[in-house]
Amino acid sequence: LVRIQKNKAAALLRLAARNV
Amino acid sequence: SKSHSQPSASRASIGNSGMNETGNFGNNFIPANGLTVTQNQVLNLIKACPRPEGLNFQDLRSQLQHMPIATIKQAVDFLSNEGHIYSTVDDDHFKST
Repeated sequence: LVRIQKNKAAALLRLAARNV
Repeated sequence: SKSHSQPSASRASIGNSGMNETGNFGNNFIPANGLTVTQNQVLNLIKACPRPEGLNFQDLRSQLQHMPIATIKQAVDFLSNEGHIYSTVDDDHFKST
């Protein structure tokens, strides 16, 4: 579960970085 | 040669890297969201999967039989790099962000 949450958080950060 | 062009130059390189990557997939039609048709197909299948662990790579292959495995992998890698999808229980299961 921790792994999944970490991956999701990292993906959200990448997505956010692309949309700056 | 102009020193004040530095910030815009770095911004441009960020934008260009994304465009170059989409170009690598050999799909010249780019829809409104900036993804290729292939990338959209893969993303939509992953979005449509109701399972909590997400869609696995075998499912993608069986639902995109017309598509070479390498093409599917490229699309998955791209979507993952861009943050549209993330891996869950293992590196073969994906959910959309």
